[in-house]
Amino acid sequence: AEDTGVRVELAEEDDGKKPTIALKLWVEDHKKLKGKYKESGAIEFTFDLEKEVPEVVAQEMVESGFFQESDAKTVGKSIRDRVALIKWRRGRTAAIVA
Amino acid sequence: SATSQVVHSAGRRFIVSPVPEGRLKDQ
Repeated sequence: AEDTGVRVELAEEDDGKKPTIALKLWVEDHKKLKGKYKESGAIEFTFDLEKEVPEVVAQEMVESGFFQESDAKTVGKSIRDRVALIKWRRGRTAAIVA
Repeated sequence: SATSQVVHSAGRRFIVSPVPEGRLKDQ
């Protein structure tokens, strides 16, 4: 995945079954953001892999004051990349089991 | 370590906690 300066990791072990997982997001490289990141910490949130859209969560983070509007796309892409990886891993595991 | 919480109007809860140690590039 592209280095967006925003890191997204699993905040819990993925059991491969739960549709909703906990993710943790933080800014790894502030220089890659256009606006200022309000927090110095990591933001933990839950994400439904089947129903939710990464860009919507990114927008909620903007509305909650963590990021500026100019960085919504970057944050959304960072979440989307991680979610894609989680889904790919799940698919691969299911294929091996099968 | 300090954690705080922000709840968006749509209901999603954001929990802010310290960044995992050694995971910042520019600080």
